[in-house]
Amino acid sequence: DSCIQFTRHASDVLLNLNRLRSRDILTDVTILVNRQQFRAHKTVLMACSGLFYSIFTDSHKCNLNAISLDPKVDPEGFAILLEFMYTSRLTLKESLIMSIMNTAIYLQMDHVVDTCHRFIKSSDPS
Amino acid sequence: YEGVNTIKERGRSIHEIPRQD
Repeated sequence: DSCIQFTRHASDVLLNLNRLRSRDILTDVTILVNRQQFRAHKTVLMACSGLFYSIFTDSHKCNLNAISLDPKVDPEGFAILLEFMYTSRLTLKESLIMSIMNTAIYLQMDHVVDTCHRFIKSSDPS
Repeated sequence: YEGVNTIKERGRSIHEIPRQD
């Protein structure tokens, strides 16, 4: 028996989901971070974040079409994490690393938190 | 998948949704 493994299939699907997001096609939730709004697909959010997984598997909350995050969350940090969810690329700017890490902790994105820890450690001269 | 001969296909797997119509 033979099986064809398309090695770039996962990234091709993700690219298309990101195109759908940028064109606001089938996006089904607005995330409110302070006064900024981000449109996204619930399935992508819950596939990447423990917090969104808990929200959208809760039968009382799964039909919400807007979710307000804790006002302490930095919209810039959230934007970087949302971009990561849809592209697999995490932009780690030194000026934003703490807000990216704190937002990742809040969103329960443990692997990203670990990566931020390593980045901070590697940039610490002491 | 044990015993299955897996062939790697490195080309695009699906159509690409355009940025805008």
